[in-house]
Amino acid sequence: MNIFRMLGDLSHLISIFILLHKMQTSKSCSGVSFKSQVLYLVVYVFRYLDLFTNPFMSYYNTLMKIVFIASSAYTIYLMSTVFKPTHDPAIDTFKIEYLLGGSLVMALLFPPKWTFMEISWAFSIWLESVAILPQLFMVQRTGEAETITTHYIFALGAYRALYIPNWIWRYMFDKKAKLETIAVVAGLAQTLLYSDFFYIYWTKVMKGKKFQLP
Amino acid sequence: EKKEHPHDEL
Repeated sequence: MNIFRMLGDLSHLISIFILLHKMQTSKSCSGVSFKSQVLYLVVYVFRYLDLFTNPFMSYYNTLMKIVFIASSAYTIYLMSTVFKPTHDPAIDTFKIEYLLGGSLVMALLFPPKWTFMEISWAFSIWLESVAILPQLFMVQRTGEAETITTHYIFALGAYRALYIPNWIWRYMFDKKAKLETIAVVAGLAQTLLYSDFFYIYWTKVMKGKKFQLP
Repeated sequence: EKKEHPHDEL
């Protein structure tokens, strides 16, 4: 464990709290892409299958995995029941079939090993790298976003972005660490996808302005 | 040694 990885995981936790807080206080999930949320649940379920097979790694690891799966499922539960009337499917129209299909193809072509567990792990890594697209697409369609929603997107993106210095750190100082090419490539791609958003977030939201596309 | 379980990140 190093500071970047810890901050990354913390950022992920914060993003979850922001999203749930936004929905609970405004009693609405407007501006939040249901499709992205479904993709994230798929990501965590497929990645953390090892909760049931692998020997115990650490309390931290197990706890975080359970929190990510549970909070993701809870978000979807809220969006599909209590706050369903506030969700507008007409602007949440990204075709996620392509993201699911593309991730599956990548996972099948370059798995770390030819086992179900390793293919599903790779699938989840690729899918995570693009899972934000329906959300970003929705922001683009409406041309603006609530500030709280942009905080959520930022914190979620910062999670993977912070993993990049973590990998550099592990590569340099952690002799036992085995860098995982798929995670690094997908992590870089994911951060690149966010870069436009990061830029607008930094130049507008951080200066107290509304998130609005030029 | 955790060779068989390489995915130690989240």
